[in-house]
Amino acid sequence: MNIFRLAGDMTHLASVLVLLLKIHTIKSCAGVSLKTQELYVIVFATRYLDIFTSFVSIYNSLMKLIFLGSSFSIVWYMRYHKAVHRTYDREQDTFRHWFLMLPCILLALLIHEKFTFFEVMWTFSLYLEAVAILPQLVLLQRTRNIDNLTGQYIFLLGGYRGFYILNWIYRYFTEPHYVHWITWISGLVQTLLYADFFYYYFLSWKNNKKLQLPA
Amino acid sequence: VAPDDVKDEL
Repeated sequence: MNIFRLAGDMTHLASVLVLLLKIHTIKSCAGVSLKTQELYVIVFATRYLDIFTSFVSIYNSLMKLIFLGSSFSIVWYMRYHKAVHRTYDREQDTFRHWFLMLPCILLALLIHEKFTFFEVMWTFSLYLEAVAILPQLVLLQRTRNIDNLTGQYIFLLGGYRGFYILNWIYRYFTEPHYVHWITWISGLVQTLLYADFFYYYFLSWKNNKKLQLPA
Repeated sequence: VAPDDVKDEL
């Protein structure tokens, strides 16, 4: 464990807590894409298949349970909780996210480190996570007003993978044979997808204005 | 140390 990875995990945890806070306290999911949340459930479900078979550390297992539990409960809230579901704008959140999964599955079957069930599922979860934010970013372009909590949620979610990139660089230089091109490239693509969001988020913060992505 | 193939990252 290094500080970059710890910072990444804490930033990821913060993003999930901000979203849960928003949904649980103000009972609103306005501006939040259910499609992205459903993709994240699949990302974690396919990433943590080994949660009961391989034990790395208490921290690792605890964080896996937190990410699994929070992503499932966010989807549950947005789908089945009456008050929250009412604030979900279904008309705008129309990204065909199931079509995102197909290329990820195909790519995982083609490009992976080992052709085993676990490894292919794990690779699939990496590819899917890289593009999981797309429905949310599309929804953001459509809904003009972005409330602070949603903006913070996306900012933290994008930032965590950026810390992971620093972690991969650190591990590359400190651990012999630590080379994982698949993880690195999908992590880089994932972070780059946030580039324009980060730009407008920074501008809104600098000019102290409401965050607005151009149409 | 976790052997190489064990995923130690989240």
